[in-house]
Amino acid sequence: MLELRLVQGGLLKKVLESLKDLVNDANFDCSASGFSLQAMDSSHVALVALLLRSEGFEHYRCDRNLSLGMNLNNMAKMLKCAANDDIVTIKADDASDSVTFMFESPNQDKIADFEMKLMDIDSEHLGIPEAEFQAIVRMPSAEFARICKDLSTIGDTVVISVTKEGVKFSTRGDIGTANIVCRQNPSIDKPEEATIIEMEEPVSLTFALRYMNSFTKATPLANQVTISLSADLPVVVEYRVAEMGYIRFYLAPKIEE
Amino acid sequence: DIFQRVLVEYFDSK
Repeated sequence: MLELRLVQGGLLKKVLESLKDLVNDANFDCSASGFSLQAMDSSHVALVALLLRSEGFEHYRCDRNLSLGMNLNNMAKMLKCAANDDIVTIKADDASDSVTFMFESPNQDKIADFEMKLMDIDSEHLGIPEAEFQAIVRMPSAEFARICKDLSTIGDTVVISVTKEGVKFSTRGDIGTANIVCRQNPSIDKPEEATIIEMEEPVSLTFALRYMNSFTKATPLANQVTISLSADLPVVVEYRVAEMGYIRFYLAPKIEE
Repeated sequence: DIFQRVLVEYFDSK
């Protein structure tokens, strides 16, 4: 028996909106520690890892580990039927082939339940070790989204370079080139507007903008995004999900050969 | 030429 009650139901709506274009079908893994997901896009270039810790739920009951295979587009369709301030409860029986989403309005005057069929999904799980990164950039998520969107009108790839001067996003295309430099800005009064760069060594990596743009669908979840870079390792683009967890996107770099 | 790598070149399958 699984029963997860999330008062901030709007968070789950935002999580699904940020996943559904990258991944079609995925297994949500439920255990005593939380509700998580790891899935790759169809070309196995990008991966998303989601964790919502059990403490973040108002009520969290998970009698035994369960894996719920869901079509993310269909799940997003159902969650779109919840209001942003609704309380969302996810329910499933151990042997059931369906999951129920219950939406309650904050004053309890409207209660809806939507039942969705589960799927058997044969997914590949990757072991991702904790890594030390050469550079970690924390910046406003809206600024990062704007940069990715702007650069993708000019080129297909972005070179992200971190030096002690700042972080530079560069692209080139048929019509020309573009460089955007963001300097460190601690913004003590408004921490959500800060740009903080922790650099062990300068690093420069090339990525497909199409995927970066897809990751920025998570912008409504968090004011800040963290971009972790190391030479010849996938970049990690992380958005915190309130106080309860994170959504991390991994993208393999492009390599010149 | 620039080649796009895949994630299994970095992370092992569990």
